[in-house]
Amino acid sequence: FNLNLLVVSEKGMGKSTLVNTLFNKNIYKDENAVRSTLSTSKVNDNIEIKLEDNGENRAAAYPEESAESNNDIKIEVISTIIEENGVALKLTVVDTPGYGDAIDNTNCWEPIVKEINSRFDQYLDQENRINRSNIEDNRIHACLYLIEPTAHFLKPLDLQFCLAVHEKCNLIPIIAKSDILTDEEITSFKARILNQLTEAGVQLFRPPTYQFDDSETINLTNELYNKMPYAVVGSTNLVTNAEGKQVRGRAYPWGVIEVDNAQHNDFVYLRDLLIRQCLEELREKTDNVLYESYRSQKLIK
Amino acid sequence: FNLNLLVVSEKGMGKSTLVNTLFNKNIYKDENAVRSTLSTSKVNDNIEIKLEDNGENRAAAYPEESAESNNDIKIEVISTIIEENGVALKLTVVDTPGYGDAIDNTNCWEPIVKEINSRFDQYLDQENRINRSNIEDNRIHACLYLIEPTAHFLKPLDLQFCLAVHEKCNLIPIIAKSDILTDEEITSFKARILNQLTEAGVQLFRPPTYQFDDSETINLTNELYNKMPYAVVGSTNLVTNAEGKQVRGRAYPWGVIEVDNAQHNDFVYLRDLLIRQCLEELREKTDNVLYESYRSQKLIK
Ligand SMILES: Nc1nc2c(ncn2[C@@H]2O[C@H](COP(=O)(O)OP(=O)(O)O)[C@@H](O)[C@H]2O)c(=O)[nH]1
Ligand SMILES: Nc1nc2c(ncn2[C@@H]2O[C@H](COP(=O)(O)OP(=O)(O)O)[C@@H](O)[C@H]2O)c(=O)[nH]1
Repeated sequence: FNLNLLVVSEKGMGKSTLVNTLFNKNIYKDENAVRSTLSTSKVNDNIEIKLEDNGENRAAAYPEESAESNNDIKIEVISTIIEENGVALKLTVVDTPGYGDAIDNTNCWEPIVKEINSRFDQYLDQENRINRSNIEDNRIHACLYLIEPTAHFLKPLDLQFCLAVHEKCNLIPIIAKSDILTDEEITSFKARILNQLTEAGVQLFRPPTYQFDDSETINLTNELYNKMPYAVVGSTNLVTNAEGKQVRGRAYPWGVIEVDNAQHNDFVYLRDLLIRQCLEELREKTDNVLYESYRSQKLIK
Repeated sequence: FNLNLLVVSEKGMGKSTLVNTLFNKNIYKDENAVRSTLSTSKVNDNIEIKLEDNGENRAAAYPEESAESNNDIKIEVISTIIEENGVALKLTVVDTPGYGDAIDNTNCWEPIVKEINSRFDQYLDQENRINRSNIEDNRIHACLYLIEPTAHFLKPLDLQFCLAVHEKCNLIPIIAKSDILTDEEITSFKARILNQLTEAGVQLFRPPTYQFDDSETINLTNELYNKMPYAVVGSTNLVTNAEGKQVRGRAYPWGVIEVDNAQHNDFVYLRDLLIRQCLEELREKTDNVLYESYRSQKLIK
């Protein structure tokens, strides 16, 4: 089993925390994880990708680098093994520090699109070999896009990004740090976001239902889809909730928000979609639909 | 008494809510308020300022305008009378919709600097007249700069803005929507912000102490200064707190955050600085120090 997850947001949206929360492990501090960093310059069309180091400068990359309005988007790849219900999952997280962080963010999505394409190309090359017994699937299976919880609208950059990637990978929009929003604000914000995405023609990943599904399964699958964009909260810290129980969450002077409580945020729906219910569907759609579409467009040229 | 307040932030940082909370009045919906909107294009050095309308299109200005990455920063001015302890205060709020909202925000602070300068120039013209008995003081007395609560660092744009205005008006930095941050996160975020500002040489407004102040007053004044940047929460909605009392705040499923509770956020310190304690000091520093410095630099040229 492998899952290649592209995670995109501006700095400070709780991206690393969310990834760690999803897999209940500090991926970024895992000594056994395999890392690589590609530095890319987005300033011209020949995006130069140079292999930089083993990713250890992630912490050092902030904040001085962004403070000097460095216009480079980095592609940071981290691979680690996750144990989920006794099954080993090879998780690869593709991170994109620098995205949206500069004063001028024109085209900052291009290095990310190039990365998605380059992974399709790697697969294409492997498929074209004589010996195809050991194809490694490095294609992006899902893109988690974190939206700033302003409670107003998607920003121009958000829409540009979604349009640039939605036909290349399964797009899962997420309202980051949703504990900043009241329930009413979440409801109206989600409605506005979905309106904007629909008007722009952006496709989101839709968990499929099957002929043999019973009605309860169909309802659960629809609920998973209808909760998008997921208004999540991330935390790997344990706090004591109102019932005195130790749970993952964030403790404020006025109360404790619980990560795994569906009444407090949509984290459990995101986790179910990504890991427990639709992992196979995400990989299948990548293989049967998104990759095929890329391949045929490439072969036509 | 008059107060000319420049309020700057990206869209969605709770700016309008904060202004309404400070004066306990919906300024933007006040039918007796006087409004004007200047549309400015920041794309070249001849910033064209055209008087557009009476500001009614504020709501309409979002989101379509920003969705089309309109690079215009608007200067929206709204003047209204505030009753504070039986005293009438003429409040003018200078708002800057469009700031920081585009994909490319290069120089988006320039129209704001021009606005501050143009108000200094208006005062200079009035001072140079023969009859000076009716000078109207439209100079900016304080600039509230709202910082996105990422919990990491100031963004490059934040630093550029602060450097562009700190010698022209009293700069008061504010961490917006601070209910997104735990107490520990607020403490470390404040420390990092102050470090960055100090290293960049940015001056913040410092409430002065006087020779005749008793030690309690000196302590209060120092506390006001030491709380900067103020981590605030804004709300004009009444909610029921844990003690069953109706207070201004935000109600979440996990608890109620109270605006006027110093244990929950720094709003009361900001309100004290701006309105109850340092209103005179802000105007005096503008008149004696900031305006004088502008005037002498202008006369030297
Ligand atoms: N309010 C809130 N804060 C969060 C959440 N997730 C992470 N944070 C905090 O946001 C800050 C930045 O988180 P981090 O994961 O480093 O963000 P990144 O820069 O996007 O990787 C940290 O102080 C986190 O504790 C969340 O769901 N809600
Ligand atoms: N969490 C939180 N939300 C806030 C706060 N102040 C305002 N909001 C919400 O943020 C949204 C945007 O507020 P608004 O004042 O319109 O922001 P503006 O675009 O900066 O003027 C609204 O849904 C407000 O209710 C705050 O202090 N904390």
